[in-house]
Amino acid sequence: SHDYHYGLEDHEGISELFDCD
Amino acid sequence: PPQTPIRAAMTSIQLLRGDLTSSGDQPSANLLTYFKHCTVDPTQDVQKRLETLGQVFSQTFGQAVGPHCVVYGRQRFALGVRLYYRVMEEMLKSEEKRLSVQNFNKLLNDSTFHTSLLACALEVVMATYGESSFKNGGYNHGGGDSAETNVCFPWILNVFNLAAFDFYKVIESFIKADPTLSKDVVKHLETCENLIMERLAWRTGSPLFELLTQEHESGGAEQVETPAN
Repeated sequence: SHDYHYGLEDHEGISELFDCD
Repeated sequence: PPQTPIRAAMTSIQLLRGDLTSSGDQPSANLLTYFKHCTVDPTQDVQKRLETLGQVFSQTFGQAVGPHCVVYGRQRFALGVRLYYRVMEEMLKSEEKRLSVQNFNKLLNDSTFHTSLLACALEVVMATYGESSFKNGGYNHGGGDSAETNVCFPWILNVFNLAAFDFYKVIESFIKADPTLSKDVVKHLETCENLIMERLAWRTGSPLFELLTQEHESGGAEQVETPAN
């Protein structure tokens, strides 16, 4: 297992990051 | 038992190739269904883009590590494509669950999204093969008199003419979508992420500046406090 720090909130995802909301 | 660096690399490579054996080099039926649910079916564009980027990648890989290594470039690309399709499908499943939609028209017709995702998949493959490594600057297979360049990140961005800020957008979702990524590979992607945040995303021409301007013009930015007297 890794200790990557996830920054996205539960309501955020790839769609918002590529301006698809 | 502790492994030598070579044995550890070979194990990682075997795991990656083993994991991707069941993944096809074509979109799965499930992924094709997502494509068909789009207002504009992106299937053909996806395949044409892969053909073009495949040639660019293999040739540039050969130029970087040695002309007799173009075949290795093709091999890396083939693995990268399988990973790209697999992660894309997982991302879409996750988004479908989150947003309760099945039509991802804008996302799946966004060339930048596909290029970023593919670049990330290739970065994972090259990190697994030790070719992209921040620890030792990567290693090249090549020899002879040809000039060799390092293929360590951000090399892949130059190959695909991809902005660092756009590559950054897929990293977290990629890691979430593929729980089989090794600790070392996740660490590598995290290092790429930090390098982008600290330096690469702030280079001249970065799309980040346009985004900041849009935010400012739309009044989204908070007012800066004037300095106290």
